[in-house]
Amino acid sequence: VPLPSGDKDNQNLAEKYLRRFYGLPAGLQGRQGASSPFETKIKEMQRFFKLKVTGNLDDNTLDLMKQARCGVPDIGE
Amino acid sequence: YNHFPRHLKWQNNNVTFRILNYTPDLKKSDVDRAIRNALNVWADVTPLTFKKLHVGNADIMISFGSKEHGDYNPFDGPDGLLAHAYPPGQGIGGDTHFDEDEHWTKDSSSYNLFVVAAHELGHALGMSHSSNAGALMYPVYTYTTGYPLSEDDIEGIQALYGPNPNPRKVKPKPDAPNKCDPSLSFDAVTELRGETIIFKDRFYWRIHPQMVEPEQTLIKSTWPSIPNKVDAAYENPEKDIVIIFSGIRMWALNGYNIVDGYPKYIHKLGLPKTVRKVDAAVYIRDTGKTLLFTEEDYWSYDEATGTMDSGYPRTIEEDFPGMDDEVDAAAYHYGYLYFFHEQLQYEYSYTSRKVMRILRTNSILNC
Repeated sequence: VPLPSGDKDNQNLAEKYLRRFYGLPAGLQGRQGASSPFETKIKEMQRFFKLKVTGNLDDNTLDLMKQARCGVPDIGE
Repeated sequence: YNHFPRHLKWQNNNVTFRILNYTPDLKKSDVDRAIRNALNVWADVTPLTFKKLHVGNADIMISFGSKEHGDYNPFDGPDGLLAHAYPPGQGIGGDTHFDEDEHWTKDSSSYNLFVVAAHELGHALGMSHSSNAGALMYPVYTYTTGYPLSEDDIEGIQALYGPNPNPRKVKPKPDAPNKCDPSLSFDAVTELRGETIIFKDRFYWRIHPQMVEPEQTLIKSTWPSIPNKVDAAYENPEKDIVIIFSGIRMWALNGYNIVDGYPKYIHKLGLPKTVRKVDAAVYIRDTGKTLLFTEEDYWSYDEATGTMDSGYPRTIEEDFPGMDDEVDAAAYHYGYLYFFHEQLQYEYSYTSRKVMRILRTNSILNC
């Protein structure tokens, strides 16, 4: 079912963020779904920022993604 | 703190840098000074020295650019990505780029070049991001004054290069408090529109009924104009304001905005001039009174008339039997007063006038 546009924007923002800072693979394989790379990377980010690790794109997680920051990845290379 | 994989670092402690171009947002001399001060922050705590070149290749090439700026790692326009830097190494290694689409400043009015440069040059020396919210190497931008490195940052850079053989006295910022530290005590607690705000050092935790995990944030990143150290705080929900006490001054917040006309002196409430700080404050919804605690005494302030009740101060010990004789912070929920003192929290029944339970302070933080 297509996401409502607001959620879609947030979903795109999150995917872009996770690709840049957490090495989420590009393209469709990063999409939603239980233990999908998307969910795995969301958990990685929540763990890094000491948020509640839910794997969901909740408000706290989204708030953090919108804050001005450094362009260097948070994890690995 | 974190390093880059393989703990990349400069093999030679005498590092060179060169500023290739300048932002039009600041005078050239301001940019030079911001970069030099940012390098000095790291030089203060390591054996590293930084020599400025004006021609040729330097280890750290510094430049301003926007969107795609030559490294296939484009910036994104205003806000979002502010800058990036590459870990030590040949060629692009160490290079540091600032997004020209940001507005660079020397103060807190927008992105402070010195603060961002100190962070980015940390990367250029081999530091990766820290997950400690009080560290300079934390990924999210936060304006800060004074010496920017925390103990976490210093430990990290000295793990790569060792300490400065001739250390200049620096006063690192304390790391962010650990919510599950068993000896944790609070500076202040208040409600704020249904959330609970707990102040500790330069930080506050925000607890929302639906949000199990408290969210830790720097005070200054939410309320830049209130001090880094809060002594007491309380909410008057009828007026939809929170009063923050620090030293002999108090601020009124309406949500996240400071109410005009503040700060004011605490003596405006009717406290004697001998009182130099409020330890804890709490509004009792059932009586319309605000209790203000200082050392072993407390006062009762009538919010409706805006006057101090007569017959005060009274001693905490006299009116709150079973409680400690001093209070760090206080909160009121459904007929119970919660007094926080050092690492203990006392649940005091306002009706039966006695302590019902004694808990660890940080049990409120889901520890």
